This record gives sequence, structure tokens and C-alpha cells, in this order.
Amino acid sequence: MGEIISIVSQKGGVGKTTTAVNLCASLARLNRKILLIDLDPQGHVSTSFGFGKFDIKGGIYDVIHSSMNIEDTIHSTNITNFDLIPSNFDNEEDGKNYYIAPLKELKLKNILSSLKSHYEFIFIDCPPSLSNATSNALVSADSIIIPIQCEYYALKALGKLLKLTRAIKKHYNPELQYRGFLLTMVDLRNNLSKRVMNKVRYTLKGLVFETMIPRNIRLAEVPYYGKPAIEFDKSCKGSTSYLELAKEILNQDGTT
Amino acid sequence: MGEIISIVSQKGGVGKTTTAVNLCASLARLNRKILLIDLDPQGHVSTSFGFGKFDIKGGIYDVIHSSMNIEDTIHSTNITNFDLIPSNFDNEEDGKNYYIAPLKELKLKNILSSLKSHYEFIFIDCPPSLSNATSNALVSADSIIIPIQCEYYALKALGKLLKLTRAIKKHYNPELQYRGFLLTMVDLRNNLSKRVMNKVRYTLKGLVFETMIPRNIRLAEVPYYGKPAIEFDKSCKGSTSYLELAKEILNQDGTT
Ligand SMILES: Nc1ncnc2c1ncn2[C@@H]1O[C@H](COP(=O)(O)OP(=O)(O)OP(=O)(O)O)[C@@H](O)[C@H]1O
Ligand SMILES: Nc1ncnc2c1ncn2[C@@H]1O[C@H](COP(=O)(O)OP(=O)(O)OP(=O)(O)O)[C@@H](O)[C@H]1O
Ligand SMILES: [Mg+2]
Ligand SMILES: [Mg+2]
Repeated sequence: MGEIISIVSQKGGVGKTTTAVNLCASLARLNRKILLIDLDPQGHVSTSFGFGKFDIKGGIYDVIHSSMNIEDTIHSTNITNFDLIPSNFDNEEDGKNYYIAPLKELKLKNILSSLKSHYEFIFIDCPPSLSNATSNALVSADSIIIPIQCEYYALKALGKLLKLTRAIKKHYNPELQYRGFLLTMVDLRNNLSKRVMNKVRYTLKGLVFETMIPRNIRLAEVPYYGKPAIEFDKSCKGSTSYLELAKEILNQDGTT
Repeated sequence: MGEIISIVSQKGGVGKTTTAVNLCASLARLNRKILLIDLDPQGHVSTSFGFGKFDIKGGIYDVIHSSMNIEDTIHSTNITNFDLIPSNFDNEEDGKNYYIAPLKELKLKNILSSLKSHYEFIFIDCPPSLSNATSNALVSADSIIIPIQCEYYALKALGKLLKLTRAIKKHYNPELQYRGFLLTMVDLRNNLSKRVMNKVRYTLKGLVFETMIPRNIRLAEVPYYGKPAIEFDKSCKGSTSYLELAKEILNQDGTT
């Protein structure tokens, strides 16, 4: 109960937010109670549900700066079993303070502990950097999912991320596990995708999810409609692959 | 002489680095002397030229922390008219200090002034965040190029970026101009791309480059070979579109 899973990569545009939104929606469909927290000041988790400025009562950064209680920042997504906490109160607010103190305060971890008993999974969507926000998400997590876009820069970005993860595990969070590495935007018609896929499966062996997420334009279209893919077009490859991933994760635990 | 152009977007994976590398390579082909500076700790500019750990003598962050002179960090790309400054000395170095002081020090701007007389254009590739690094790049720049991936999240990200740019222009850099907004990964076969393209052209009017960069797998493949697209396959759509963009930029100045 209450496993905290952070979705991390400093490489931009690899599918962190798309994975967060669609995996959570799939797990919710499989009757798991889910909370998704948006630690990325871009606020694309709330964008994915069509939240406008006036729909957001408060966000995780308001809690981190102690101006709000975390219970007051939990928003419904109108999907059963699926709640979210946006990143910030008002996207447009000038100079909004996104600063998170370096790790010594372990602020985020303490904040989340009160929620663990209410949800089966708590996911954290991270910004594209190895900043304090991502470090806090690594310290707070029980496990992590690392999306790897099947392209060259994303492959090269792995080294630094694994180095940070190892350092966090050693000094702050010895229990931190890899839930898995997720191949995203896979297009087996092109050699680059195949080459990256083979390299990743060879180097990371059993840590890579069997499920791969294909490049599927539907996944890029659905944020415009403010819904996860499974709620908009459940038979497209984007929806089916994230549902498959959700089942694979539950199978890892021996529960389905 | 010596125009400093920053390529910025906090949205990840929109084609900042791909634009930096391929636009610079095209301008160099058109006999302009070019310097490309990598302000992104990911270091993907050097990755694009196949630089390994031992090829890097020093980077811009070494200059910012005053441990090196900028002249000593300039590396040849083996392409005529095209030099680069990597982001850091050693990609793998632990805890490497990427900290840039907030704007009050205007450190980067002062560092670059000595180079302006040696190059016709100095480009800065930025990390995917609205951090101090990006702010410094906005303060140092004469003009900026903003890549917009033709997808929904990238479109939504514009508001915050324009807000920061306006604030920088007002308080720190009144001469800052928009060189242009660049539509990237355009695929006119799908509605999403068309919708974003039309929205951007309608809202930003004359600020959007005529040239659009199509989604072209070659652009994603060439970093593996350590070359810009024009040096590897000059007839692919990726190469021709960036060459077209280079010409459009020179036409803006009335020189070709
Ligand atoms: N499997 C996929 N097929 C097609 N498009 C996808 C897929 N996954 C994500 N996308 C699209 O690619 C873009 C990047 O994805 P996304 O924004 O989720 O990545 P991210 O890692 O969260 O980015 P950032 O680093 O900015 O936080 C988005 O426009 C998204 O809609
Ligand atoms: N026009 C294009 N067609 C196809 N692939 C592209 C195109 N432009 C960029 N890419 C690929 O898309 C991915 C993202 O591009 P790139 O890394 O240049 O973006 P970025 O904005 O610099 O990312 P980051 O935010 O991580 O710095 C890369 O794998 C790149 O090779
Ligand atoms: Mg994201
Ligand atoms: Mg980049």
C-alpha cells in the first residue's frame, strides 16, 4: 500500500508526463487507487486534464513552501480511483517560488508519508533536469521508472541519471529500487529505434519492461482533449500499451 | 558581427540541440564564422560531434567558475568556420558544479563580450528549464530563437517562456529581440501538427520563420555518427530545411 514511484529523466521530451498520465489512468481502470503528483513547474499533468487557471486550488509547491496542507491540494480527475496534485497554484504567477531546498531537509518525503495509507500507488512526474526537484523525488520514492525514448541523445543521457540514482541510494534512500526502464516512442520500422532498443535490453537486462510504448500520434493528440488516451480511444496502440504496462507492473508484485 | 543568439525553450525535446547543431552547420557552409556554446549540462552539443570524455579540454561551466579562460575551451568541430564550446570539462565528474549565479552577476554576458569580434554568430544551446542558465542566456543574447514542436504540451509551454523573456527584456536586456519562432517536427499529414502550426502562425504572426523543420528520422540518426545532417546526408529533408532556415536568417539581415 502506498508505493511511491517517481518517473525520472533529465532528458527532455522522452515521455515522462505521457507515461505518468496514461499509466496512472490504466492502473485506475484496474481498480487501484492512484495519486499523481506533478513536480514539474511546467504543469503538464494538469494540462493533460484540461485544467485551466481557475480549476487549480493549490499545488505541491504550495505545500513545500508550507502555505497549504497537502489534503487541500488533492484534485479529482473525474476518473474513478484517480486523483492528482498539480505543480502550482497559478501557472501564470510571476516569479513563483519553485525552489526546493537541497536534500538535507527531506521535505517532500515527509510531506508524502501521510498520504501513503490512502492510495495504492503515488506517482511523481519530474521535470527534465537533475535539479533539487528530481533529487527530492528520488529520495521520496520507493521505486523509479525511467522512460527511454528510442533515440540517441536519450540513450546517452542514461549514464548521468544512473550516477545520480546510485548516489541517492547510497546516501539518502537505501531502499530505492528500479521498477523498470521503459522504452518509449518505439518505431521498429527504423534502424535507430531497433539499435537503441537492443542496446538498452543488452545493457540493462532484466530491468527493462517487456512492454514497449510505440510511437502513436493518439498519445500526442489526447492532451488537447484533456483526457488520458484510454478515456478517449481505448483501442489505439497508445492505450493498449499503457494498459499492458500497468498489468506488467501489477504482475511484478504478484497481484493482478 | 558577433550577434549572440540563444536557442531557448523550457519544454523538453522540442529540437533545441538539433536546431543549434544543424543551423550552425548550415551557416558555416554559407561561409559565416560560427561559435556554438553548450549551456546545457546534458552536453548534447559535444555528443553530436562524437566527442568522448577525453576530447573535451574544458567547457563553459569551467569558465563561469573561473577555473579556465574562455579561449582555452574553444574546440574545433573539423568543419570549416564552425567552433564549439562544450558545457563541461568531464561529463562524468561527480557533483560537477553547474550552478550559475542569478542574474545580478551578468557573468555570462561579460565572458562572451571578448568573443564577439571573432565570430559572425555565437549561438547558445539552453537546457530545458527556466533556470538561471536560461536566464543568463537571455540576458547575454542579442536575439533568441524559440523552437516549437508541433504538439500540444509545447504549445502550452509558450506562455511561461514569453513571460520570462518579457521580464528579462524589461529589467536586464532591453535590446533583446526575437529572431524568430521555429516550427519543428512538423508533419502535415496529421491534424495535431496542422492545428498547432495554424495557431502559432495566427498568434505570433510575422515572428514565425517561413521555414519549417519537418519530422525527419535522419535528424535523429546523425548524432550517432557524430555529424550534423548536412555533413552526412545533404539531400535529406532535415539538411535542406536547416539550410533554408540559415538563408532565411541571413535574408532577415539583408545579406546572403
Ligand atoms: N509514444 C508516443 N508516441 C507519440 N507521441 C508521444 C509519445 N509519448 C509522448 N509523446 C509526445 O511527445 C512529446 C513529449 O512527451 P512528454 O511531454 O510526455 O515528455 P516529457 O519527458 O514529459 O517532456 P518534458 O521533459 O518536457 O517534461 C509530447 O508532445 C507527447 O504528446
Ligand atoms: N525534425 C526532427 N525530426 C525528427 N527527429 C528530431 C527532429 N528534431 C529533433 N529530433 C530528435 O528528437 C529528439 C529531441 O530533440 P533535441 O534533443 O534536439 O531537443 P532538445 O529541445 O534539445 O531536448 P532537451 O530539452 O533535452 O535539451 C532527439 O532525439 C532528436 O534527435
Ligand atoms: Mg513532462
Ligand atoms: Mg537539448
